[in-house]
Amino acid sequence: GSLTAQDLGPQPLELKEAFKFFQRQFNRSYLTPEEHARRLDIFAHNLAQAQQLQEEDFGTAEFGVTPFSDLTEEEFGQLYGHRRAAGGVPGMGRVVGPEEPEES
Amino acid sequence: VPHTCDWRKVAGAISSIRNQGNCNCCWAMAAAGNIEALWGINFLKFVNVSVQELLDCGRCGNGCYGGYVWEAFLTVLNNSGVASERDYPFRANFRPHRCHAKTSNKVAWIQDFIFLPDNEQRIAQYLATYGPITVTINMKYLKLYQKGVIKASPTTCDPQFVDHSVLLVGFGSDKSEGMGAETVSSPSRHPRSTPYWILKNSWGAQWGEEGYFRLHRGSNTCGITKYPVTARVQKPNVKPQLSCPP
Repeated sequence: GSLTAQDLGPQPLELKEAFKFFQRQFNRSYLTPEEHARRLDIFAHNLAQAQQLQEEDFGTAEFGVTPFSDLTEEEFGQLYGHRRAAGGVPGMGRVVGPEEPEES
Repeated sequence: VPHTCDWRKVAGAISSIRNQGNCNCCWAMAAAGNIEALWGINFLKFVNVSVQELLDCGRCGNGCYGGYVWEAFLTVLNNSGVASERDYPFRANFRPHRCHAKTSNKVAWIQDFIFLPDNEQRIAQYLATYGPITVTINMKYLKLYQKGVIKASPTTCDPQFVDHSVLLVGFGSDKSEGMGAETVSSPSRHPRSTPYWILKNSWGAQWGEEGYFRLHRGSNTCGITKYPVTARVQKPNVKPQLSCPP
């Protein structure tokens, strides 16, 4: 069935199994039990997030466990985002269209 | 515009999926992929160009904190070309004053770069005729994406807030069972066609559809039409030797 944040409670068995499988699949290990527990929580949160994206999507996409399932949004944004463009493009604007390739 | 186009089917034209690791250099990897693909389909020269040179020699500096695709093109223009990945390998970090473009052998260069109109039909036409294009999108849906065609609304994926640069390498339509919006007038079940873009990411081949992902085509999903920009390696209007396979 679907795992959502509400009904996770103490970590259910299948969540732990899923997390073990994730660790094997993407070669993840954590130095301390505390870190492991924290990453498990983040993993559960991301599963719930994936469920929400699934409900929001109008296409045929599938969301779920990926190599980033143990990262928070902040960590993911720091590692894989493209921060500077978020502020827009200073003074660049549109330059040419295909039918005027002579301009550049 | 052909119905489908997939530059990945031209052997060697699209270089293998990269992994930016701990360095926010999607902009440099998208630009490098663009230049590699254009050299492949225009000159049948299949090269891997140096992302690290784009990072080290960019005017903005510290491209591991993010950057712009057009900055990468300007770097290649300023240096009159770019070295190979082999000669100037990727290190996933940035050090100031480490640029050694002057001593490296150039394996590719560009004539200039252009922005395309924010029109998906025109983008598809250009892509099919001249080759892959870099685009910058809102990456909200990508972190937990596994496969399939992402179709988001502007409220769930703001097309004005774009924060990730990738390479557009093709387009097609996905036939799947179910009632599509176009068929609402005839409730009987029959195949629904979902037009999509094929995009090359730089998060490794374990992510998505072997490193690629698909976005719905025709609805400016996640802002794909905001900054379509591509280098040019030939004089204007000169068509490549190869055309996009269906």
